[in-house]
Amino acid sequence: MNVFRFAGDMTHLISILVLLLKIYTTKSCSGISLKTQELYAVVFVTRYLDLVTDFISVYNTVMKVVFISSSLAIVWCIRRHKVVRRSYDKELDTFRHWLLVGACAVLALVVHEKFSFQEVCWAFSIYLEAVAILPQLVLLQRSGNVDNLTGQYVFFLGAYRAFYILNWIYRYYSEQHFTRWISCVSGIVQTALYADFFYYYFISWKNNSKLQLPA
Amino acid sequence: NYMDYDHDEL
Repeated sequence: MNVFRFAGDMTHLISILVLLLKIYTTKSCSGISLKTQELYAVVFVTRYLDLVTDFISVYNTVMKVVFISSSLAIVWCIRRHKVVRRSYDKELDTFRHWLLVGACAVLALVVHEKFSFQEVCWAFSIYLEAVAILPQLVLLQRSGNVDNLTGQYVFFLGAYRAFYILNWIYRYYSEQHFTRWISCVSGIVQTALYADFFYYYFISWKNNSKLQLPA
Repeated sequence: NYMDYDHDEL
């Protein structure tokens, strides 16, 4: 464990807490893409298959349980919660996210570290996480105004993988073996997808104005 | 030890 990875995990946790806070306090999921939340639930379930088979550390196990349970809870809230579901932007959240699932599944079958069920699922979840934010970014562009908590949610979600890139650089220079090309390349693509969001987020922060994403 | 474990990251 190094400071960059710990900062990344904490930033990731904060993004989930901000989203839960938004849904809990406003009893609304307006501006939140259900499709991105479903993709994240798939990402965590397929990545943490080793949750019950390999024990790495208490921290690792606790965080995996938190990520899986929170992503499933958020999907449930938006789909089933009698109050929250009413504010879901169904007509705006139309990204065909199952195409992303299919493309990542094919890519994982072709590019993986080892051809085993767990490794292919792991590569699939890494690729899927890189593009999981797309429905959310599309929804933000369509819905125009972005409320603070939603903007903060996306900001922290993007920042966490940037910390992971620093973690991979650190591990590259401090460890003999480095076999994380899949997660490294995918993480760079993932962070790059947030680039324009970070730009408009910085502008809105600097001008102390409402976050506006150009349609 | 787990440091050799390639997927010790979240």
